[in-house]
Amino acid sequence: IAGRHSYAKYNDWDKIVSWTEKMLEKHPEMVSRIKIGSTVEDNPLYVLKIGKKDGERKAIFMDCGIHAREWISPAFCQWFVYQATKSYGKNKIMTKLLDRMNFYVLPVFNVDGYIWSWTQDRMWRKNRSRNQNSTCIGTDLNRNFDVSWDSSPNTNKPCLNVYRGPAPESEKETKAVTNFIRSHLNSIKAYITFHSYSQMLLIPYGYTFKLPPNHQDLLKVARIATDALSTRYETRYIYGPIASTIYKTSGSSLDWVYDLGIKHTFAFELRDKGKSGFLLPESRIKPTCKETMLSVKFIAKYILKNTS
Amino acid sequence: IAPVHFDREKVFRVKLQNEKHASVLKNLTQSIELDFWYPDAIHDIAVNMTVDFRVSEKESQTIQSTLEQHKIHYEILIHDLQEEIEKQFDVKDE
Repeated sequence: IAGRHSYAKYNDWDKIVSWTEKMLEKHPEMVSRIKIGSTVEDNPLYVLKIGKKDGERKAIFMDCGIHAREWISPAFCQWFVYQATKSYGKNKIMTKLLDRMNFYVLPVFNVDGYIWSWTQDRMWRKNRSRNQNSTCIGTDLNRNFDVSWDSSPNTNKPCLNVYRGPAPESEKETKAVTNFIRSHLNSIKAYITFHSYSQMLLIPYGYTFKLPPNHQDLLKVARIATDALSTRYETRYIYGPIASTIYKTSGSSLDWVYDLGIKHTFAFELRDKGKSGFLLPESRIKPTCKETMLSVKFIAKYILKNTS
Repeated sequence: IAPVHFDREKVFRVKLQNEKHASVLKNLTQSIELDFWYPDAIHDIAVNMTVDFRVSEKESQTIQSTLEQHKIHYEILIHDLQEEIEKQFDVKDE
């Protein structure tokens, strides 16, 4: 029997599935659950749609848990759904956002990997697909997107933690997400992906040092968003393009979504800066989520006001 | 399959101040398996970068002595990973 779900604790996959059901029951007018696909191990990929159900609205797509061991990331997506639904009608900003926008939230992108990190190997990162001619398992889903996919020769070996997969979008999880985003391209105005760790807010590009046309705009949003985040506990984030802020990466979701035409894409690297790394204690979940929420709300407000 | 245990595995933080430091670390990965936490992989490391990686207890001595031999600044962020894994569950059930 799965124990109780808690926003202050890390929840395993079974608890997260039950939680999605509870959210549907509790807020039927505001939450719907969409199965966008399934994984190699036949687990469902659920997106929660938050907001009013009538008519088409601007939307923000958010995903968490693309890398299995980054547990704080799915914890934030759950927190976001909880806070959004709880504060509707009470908090002025959230009410306005949910009246006028929808949020698509994928609480766990890499479900098989996440389960593996709970049951077998806490340090697992990739998904759990088998690789031809290799005993090594898994593809790094954040190298599997069709954007400069084959530009790095260092991601082509199945035993690497950053293995890009045999082809772009070869993985069922990637395919499910890309199909969903493509089919909602008219309404999705922004994309936010959550990782850990290192306290950064990253913008395109990762595969090149070139800057996108709206770089100044994105940089300004990132600056204010990180300022907003720091107001709660003075947590310092750095921000900037992936390639120049960390290092060049190919095949990432952030760049793929941007080049598809969604011109506001952001990647959070949540707490901490290395003291605990991927093993952020549960006592840090709530503060991390609270401060991140300020940032995400600012981005959402900006998108609502500044996109057509 | 029995779950993986990480008893006394360590997480190192290394500050690479020049090309030589970077190549020392790259050479180490030829013989020792390192799990890179930051950046994601060995090919992403560069001069002036702070690198975090996990290593088994068995290999940690070799890592430590190599780093000291080449005067590469390092700290051990986590001394016993298994202990740290258990410590992350520090909130009691409500």
